[in-house]
Amino acid sequence: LWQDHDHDEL
Amino acid sequence: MNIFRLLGDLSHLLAIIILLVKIWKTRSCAGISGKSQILFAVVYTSRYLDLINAFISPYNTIMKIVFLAASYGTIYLMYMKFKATYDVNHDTFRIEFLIAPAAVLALIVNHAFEPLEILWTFSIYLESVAILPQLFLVSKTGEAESITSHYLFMLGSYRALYIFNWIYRYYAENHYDLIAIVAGIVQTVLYCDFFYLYITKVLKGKKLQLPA
Repeated sequence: LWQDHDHDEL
Repeated sequence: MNIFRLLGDLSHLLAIIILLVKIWKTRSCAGISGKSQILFAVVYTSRYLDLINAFISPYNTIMKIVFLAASYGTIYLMYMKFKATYDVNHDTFRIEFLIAPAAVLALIVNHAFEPLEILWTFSIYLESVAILPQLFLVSKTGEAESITSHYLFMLGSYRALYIFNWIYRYYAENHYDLIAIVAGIVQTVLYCDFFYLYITKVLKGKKLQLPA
């Protein structure tokens, strides 16, 4: 799994 | 930022504005599910806690604040100002059946077992099903006003456009987030039946009426 999500996406 | 992301955000924004303007102009929230609106407020609140610890861009910050404010504004209009017009007898979906599984799943499947990360994951899972009370309300009454249909169409388009954004990002940036992608696909699939009715009926000037 991706380690952290993208805080840019709303 | 790519074109799909931008168009997705804009259709999300437009959906929220359509809903607020509809309620304000008609002075009525008939046909709108307050349960779904509560779920969206929970979604934005648990997701945008990162406003405190992660500054991305003015665009990002402004959009998050607008979504939060519009969401609480909608709830205020529905449960306070125009409460008398709220279709409470048809809006009977039990939201605890969505909140509890989303919370449990967020605790099990997440990127990191940290409070903010779990809340973000919870918001992604909950958003994917948050429209169900609204779709349930439409199916119970058997119809939706055109303006409500436009709202639902823009809201569905938002997550569909995000899927294109994720496909683009996978190839262009080698970035992907399985939690967001799977939940986003579930969310979009829930709108498919509605999309079909919207295109075959509402766009041809007919009212959205479900077959009896």
